[in-house]
Amino acid sequence: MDENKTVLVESLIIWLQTFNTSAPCRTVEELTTGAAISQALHQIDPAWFSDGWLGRIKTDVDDNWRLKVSNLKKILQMVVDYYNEVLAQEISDFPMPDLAMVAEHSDPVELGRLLQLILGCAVKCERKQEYIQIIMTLEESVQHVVMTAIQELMSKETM
Amino acid sequence: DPNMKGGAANEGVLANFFNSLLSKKTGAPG
Repeated sequence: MDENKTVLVESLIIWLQTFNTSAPCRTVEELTTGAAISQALHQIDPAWFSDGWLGRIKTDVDDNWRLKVSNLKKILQMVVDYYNEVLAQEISDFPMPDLAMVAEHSDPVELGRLLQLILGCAVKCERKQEYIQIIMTLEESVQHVVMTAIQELMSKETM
Repeated sequence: DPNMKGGAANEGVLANFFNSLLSKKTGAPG
């Protein structure tokens, strides 16, 4: 696979692993269920990504891509609302991930887009200090990709 | 060693970026 297309997602998977989610978080395929992503969001802001919301994310989706899409839609909608309502930032200029491509084809580019939005939540939330300091402990090459991903997000957002 | 200099410069860029991010205000304005 084209290395340029996977570098973002690979680095963001390494970052996501710092949340030590109980759901597996090693490969693109494992993340397509949405389970690990939703658990990370629950850690980032448990008031917004609440227990009740987390409970609506199905964990036994196996290879059922429709259930995966359903989970991923719940995640993306809540993340977009988080930017708008909690962070007071519009991200309409940012290309939204194609969730069907993530669920059906484990598309690394589209998953990378989704993880980029999760990263934005972590570095802007109330406990951002904690998350930024963790990022600063990661390998330099990973930090570099994370920095570029944050810069891209920031260039697309409006207050 | 130019590689070492490059590495140190990169480290500085990363530290500057993340430190500036740390100092930014959090959440919604007002």
